[in-house]
Amino acid sequence: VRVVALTLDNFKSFAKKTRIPIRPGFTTVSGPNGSGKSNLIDAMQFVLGIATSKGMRAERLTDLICIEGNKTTARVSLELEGEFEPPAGATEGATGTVRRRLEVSRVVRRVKQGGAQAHYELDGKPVRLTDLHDLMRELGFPTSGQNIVLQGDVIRLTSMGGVARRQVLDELA
Amino acid sequence: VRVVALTLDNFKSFAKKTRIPIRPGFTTVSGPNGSGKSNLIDAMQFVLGIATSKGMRAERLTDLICIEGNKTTARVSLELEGEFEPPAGATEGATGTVRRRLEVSRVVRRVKQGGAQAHYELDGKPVRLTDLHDLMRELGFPTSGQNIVLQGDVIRLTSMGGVARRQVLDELA
Amino acid sequence: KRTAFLDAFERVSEAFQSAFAELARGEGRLRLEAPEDPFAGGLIIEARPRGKKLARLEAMSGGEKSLTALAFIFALQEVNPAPFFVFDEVDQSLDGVNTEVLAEAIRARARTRQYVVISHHRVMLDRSSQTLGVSMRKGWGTVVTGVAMDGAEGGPDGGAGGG
Amino acid sequence: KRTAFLDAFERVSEAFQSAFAELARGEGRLRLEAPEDPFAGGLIIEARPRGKKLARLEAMSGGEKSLTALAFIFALQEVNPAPFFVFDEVDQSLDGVNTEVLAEAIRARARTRQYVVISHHRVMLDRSSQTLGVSMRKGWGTVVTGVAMDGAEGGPDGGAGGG
Ligand SMILES: Nc1ncnc2c1ncn2[C@@H]1O[C@H](COP(=O)(O)OP(=O)(O)OP(=O)(O)O)[C@@H](O)[C@H]1O
Ligand SMILES: Nc1ncnc2c1ncn2[C@@H]1O[C@H](COP(=O)(O)OP(=O)(O)OP(=O)(O)O)[C@@H](O)[C@H]1O
Ligand SMILES: [Mg+2]
Ligand SMILES: [Mg+2]
Repeated sequence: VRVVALTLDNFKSFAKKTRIPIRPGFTTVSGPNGSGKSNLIDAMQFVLGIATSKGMRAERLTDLICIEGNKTTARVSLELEGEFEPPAGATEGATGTVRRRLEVSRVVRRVKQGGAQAHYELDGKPVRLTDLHDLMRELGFPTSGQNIVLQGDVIRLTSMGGVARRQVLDELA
Repeated sequence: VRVVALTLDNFKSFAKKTRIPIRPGFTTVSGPNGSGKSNLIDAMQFVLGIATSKGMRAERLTDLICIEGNKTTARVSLELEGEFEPPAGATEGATGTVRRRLEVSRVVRRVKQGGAQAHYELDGKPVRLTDLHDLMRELGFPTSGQNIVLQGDVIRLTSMGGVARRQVLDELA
Repeated sequence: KRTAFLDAFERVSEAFQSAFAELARGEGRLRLEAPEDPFAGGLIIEARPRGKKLARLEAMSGGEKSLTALAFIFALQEVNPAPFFVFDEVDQSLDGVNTEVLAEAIRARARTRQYVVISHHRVMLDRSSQTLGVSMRKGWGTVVTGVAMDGAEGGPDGGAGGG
Repeated sequence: KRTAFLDAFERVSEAFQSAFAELARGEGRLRLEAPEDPFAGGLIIEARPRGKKLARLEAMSGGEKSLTALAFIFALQEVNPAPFFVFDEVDQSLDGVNTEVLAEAIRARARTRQYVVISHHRVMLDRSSQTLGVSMRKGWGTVVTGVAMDGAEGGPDGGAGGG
C-alpha cells in the first residue's frame, strides 16, 4: 500500500483547501521556520488517529481548526492505493489481487460550548476508529505511529535513559 | 577582562599540546562531528572549575585524560588579560589601572588505584578553587557557567516546564 | 512475554549492527543491562565509530549521538516495517558528510517504501526525487509548491494553485 | 528573597522584549504564572511572531521555539553580563534567514564582549571575524587551524603547527 495524496482543509495553518500528491520513493519537504511543515505531519497523525492532541502541539482538538478563517470545521483526507484480496464472492480461482484506492478522512468541528465534535470516514462513510485501525493493521500500517519520527524525537532518543530506551523495545515486542 | 588563549595538553581528544589564541570579538568554531569542538568548551569549563565531570560528558575526572597517549596527566591553561587596580602599595594618586595578564591552569593526574588527583594554579602557583572563584567574580566572570550555552541547552530550554524555567531566574536573582 | 521481548531484541540488535555500520561506518551494538531479567534493567547502546574507542552513547559527540539514534530507528523500522515513513528534521546535529550518508541510506530504503523527510539541508533535498516547498503567505496561510527533482511535474493542487 | 527575584524578573522581562523584537521581529513577553507568589508557579513565555497570533512557547514551531529561547538567553546575559560568552550549536533548528538574524545579533554584541560560537552553518561562520577549524587526525587527535576572516593571520600554535 502507498500514500497517493494528503488533503488539508482549514487544518492548523492550512487556511485554504490543499491537496498534496505524494509520489512513491523519497520525498523531501522544506521551507522557513513556522511555515507549516510539521503541521503537515500533524495532519497525517490526525487523520489516522495515531496521536493525542498534545502530540500535535494542541491543547485540545479544537486548536487544530485554523483560526484565521471563519470556518468551524477542519478536515483532512488521506488517499491510499494498495493491493487487496478480491472481495468475497469473486470468482473462485481468481489469482490476482485487486488494485484499489481508498480514502480515509477525519473531521473536527467546533460546537457551541467550545467543545469539539469529530468523526472518521472511510470512502465517505462514517467509520469507527477501531474498525479503521483494524484495516490499517491489515494494510501493514502501524497504529502506534512508530513509523513517524517527530521533530525532536532523535534528540529525545539520545537523552533518554537506558530503561526508557528499553521500553521502546517493549512496545515493539 | 578578555580571553587571550586556551592551551590544551592531553585533555580529551587533544593528544598533543595545543595553544589556541582567541581574538577579541566574534569567533566561530567549525568542523566535522566528533572532531573535538565541544571538547574545547569542556576544557574552558574544566579550567575554571564551573562544571561537574558529568557536565563535560565524563563519568569521572580521569575520563578527561586523553586515552590515546601514554601520559597520565591532562592540563588546561587559560590566559586572560585585564585591567586591574594598581597593587597595594603603589603610589597614592596613580590614576590608571594596570594592564596585566594572568594564567589560570588546572591539572588532573591519574593515580595508582585509578583515582584522580587534581589541582588549580594561578600564574604557576597552586591556588584553592574558592580563591580562584573570588578572583573570577572580581573580574566579572560568572562562576555558575551561565555564560556558557552547551550543546542541547537551547532545546532543553524550549522543552522544560514553566517552573524549571522560573528556577533559571531564581539562580540569577 | 519475556520470550517475545528477547526475540524482538535479537532481531533489533542484528539490524542495529548493520544500520550502524552503514551510517557511522564503525561497529555498534545493543546490550541489555540485565540479560537474565530484561525488564529489570535498561538498554545500553555501545559503539566504536570509525577509528575511535568503544564508548557508550552518553559519552559521544552531539552528531555521533544523532547518527547512533538514527541507526536504532532504522533497526526498529526494519523489524517492524511500514509502507510509509516520516522523518521530521532528524538531521539537525549532523555535519555535511553525515547528512549525505543519511540521505543515501534513506534513498536506498525508499526504493521499496515511501519516505517523507522534512529537512533544512540542501544535501538532503538534492538526493530526493520530489521536494515539496512549504511557505507562509500573509492572509492566506500555508502554501505548498511541488518541485519534482527528476523532471516530471508533480505539484500539489488546491489553494496554492494547481500542478 | 522575593523582592530580589521580582527585581531580576522585571529586568529580564524588559531585556527579553527587546531581544525578541530583534530576533523574531515580533512581540514577546515573560509572565509569571503566580505573580503574587512567584515561587508557587512557573515562568510563561508568550510571543506573537511577526504576522501571527499570540501563542505560548509550547505551541510554536521548532525554529520559533529556538529563536524564543535564544531571546531569553540574551536577556539573561544582558542582566548578568560576562566578558566572554560561549554558544555550542545553538542554531540547529534555525532556517537560513533566522540564522543570519542571530549571527548579526551576536556580531553586534561582540563589539564589546568576546563570543565563541560553534556552528555548522556557513551563514554563521561568514559573519564572524575569526573561524577556528577543528578536525580529527588519525593517530594524532584533535587538530585546530585558525582562519582569520579579516585578513590577519591568527592561528593556533602547538601540536597543529604554528601561526
Ligand atoms: N490552529 C491554527 N491556526 C492557524 N495557524 C496555526 C494553527 N496552529 C498552528 N498554527 C501555526 O503553525 C505554525 C507552526 O507551523 P509548523 O510547526 O508546521 O512549522 P514548521 O514549518 O515545522 O517550522 P520549523 O522549521 O520551525 O519546525 C505556527 O507558527 C502557528 O502560528
Ligand atoms: N579521554 C578521551 N580521550 C580521547 N578521545 C576522547 C576522550 N574523551 C572524548 N574523546 C573523543 O572526543 C570526541 C567528541 O568530541 P566532541 O564532543 O568535542 O565533538 P564535536 O566536534 O563537538 O562534534 P559534534 O559536531 O558532533 O557536536 C568523541 O568522539 C570521543 O572519541
Ligand atoms: Mg517543524
Ligand atoms: Mg559538539
